[in-house]
Amino acid sequence: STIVLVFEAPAAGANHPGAKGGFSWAVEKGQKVKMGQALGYV
Amino acid sequence: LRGALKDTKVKWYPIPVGLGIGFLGLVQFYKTQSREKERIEREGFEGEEGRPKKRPRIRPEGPWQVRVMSTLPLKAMSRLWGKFNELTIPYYLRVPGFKLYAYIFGVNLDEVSEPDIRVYPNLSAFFYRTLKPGVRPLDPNPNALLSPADGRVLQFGKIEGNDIEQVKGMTYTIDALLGKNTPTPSLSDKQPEPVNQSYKPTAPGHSGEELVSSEEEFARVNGISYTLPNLLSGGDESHDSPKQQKLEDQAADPSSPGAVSEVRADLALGEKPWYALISPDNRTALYYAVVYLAPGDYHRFHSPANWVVERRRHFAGELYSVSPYLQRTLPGLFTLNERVVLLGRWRWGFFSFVPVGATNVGSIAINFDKELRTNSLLTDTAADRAADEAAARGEPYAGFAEATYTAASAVLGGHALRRGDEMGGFKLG
Repeated sequence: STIVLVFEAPAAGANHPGAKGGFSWAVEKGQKVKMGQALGYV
Repeated sequence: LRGALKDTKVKWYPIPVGLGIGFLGLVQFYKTQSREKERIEREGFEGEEGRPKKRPRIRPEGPWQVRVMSTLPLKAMSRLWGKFNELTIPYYLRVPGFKLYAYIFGVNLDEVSEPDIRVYPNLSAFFYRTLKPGVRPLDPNPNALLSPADGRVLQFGKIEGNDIEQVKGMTYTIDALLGKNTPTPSLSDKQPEPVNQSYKPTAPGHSGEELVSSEEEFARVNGISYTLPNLLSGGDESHDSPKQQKLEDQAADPSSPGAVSEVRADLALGEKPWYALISPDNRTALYYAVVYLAPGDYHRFHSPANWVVERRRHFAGELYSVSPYLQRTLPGLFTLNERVVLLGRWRWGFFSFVPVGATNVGSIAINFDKELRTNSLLTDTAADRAADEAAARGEPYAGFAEATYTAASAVLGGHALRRGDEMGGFKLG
């Protein structure tokens, strides 16, 4: 089974309060993750 | 143990496996017959013209393994596999059986919520196990997007145009995965309520002062300003009302319940393609991530963020395996398989969550959607009928059944989820 997430998030360099550097990934392809672990940060 | 084996009187009972299968077959036959009888009574005719035609099965291109697989009755096999795994395992075989499964698929039995795994009557129940509280801590950063489940990140990135890249460069479109981008029924069926005047469109050259009062105007304004941050902050403009300031403060605080949903009543996706969600001024972008759950993983999924689910689309597709090998070799695999598409919004705009079924794990359960039935003969028949009716009307079949979520609060407009909330899971068969 698989879960696909598609979402809108601030682009890198977006000049928006709270967005700062945009969305950045915190994982690598093929990496094992646990539920609750961060995939990325806004 | 020797004494127990020698001295215990052994009394053999026949295990009625064949009888059980026969009984299930009889029940299924009876259900089919009753359904057909009801249909004839309701529609008043019998014969080929009243029977839903089968949806044409898509024969995917690929290597011979894929072609062979496409000839198999995968959904029937999946259902049979589910029934098989629901058979009760003899009490004394449960521990060695589950331990063998755990050894083969790498299950950490220390994390399982039940200290005595013999309470799981069958593999199906063990597969859908819960974990001990605290063994999956959530990332403390409120701006983190969390992994919804245990698994392996196969692919992630930014969506360019309408295409999502699959493994090894194969692509599929968002339209094919999520269905066409259509406005929410609640907004298309009725005249929208006037939007709070303090919500300003933020596109360049748009003053944002007028009160929106018609559907046409709403769509126009919505077409310009569709991201939650834009609506909340009014771009670079100052806040006009204490209410807007309050909403912004709430949305900025992820711990605030209902913060996202408070303003979403005024939002709609509009009739734009998905890729048009990317704002013209590059404030936001569309991203995607694919998490693969191996057979030994914890198979419940949780909310990756604070968001509001507005709609559910059920695509009654096929049930190919979603192993990394097949993901590499079968283009658009996720657009072929049965899946549940949950569409909604989060702090930064559009958000969707798509659990995709597989041959061994065909059933997708959503905790807040008791009416959803996946991997079911009934839903397949309903899909066949819908395809048939669409063909009779001369319209293309959308490929999915859609439902909208309502909430107790009018402004909520959907089912609100907080980060880490359990949403549902995958079940065997």
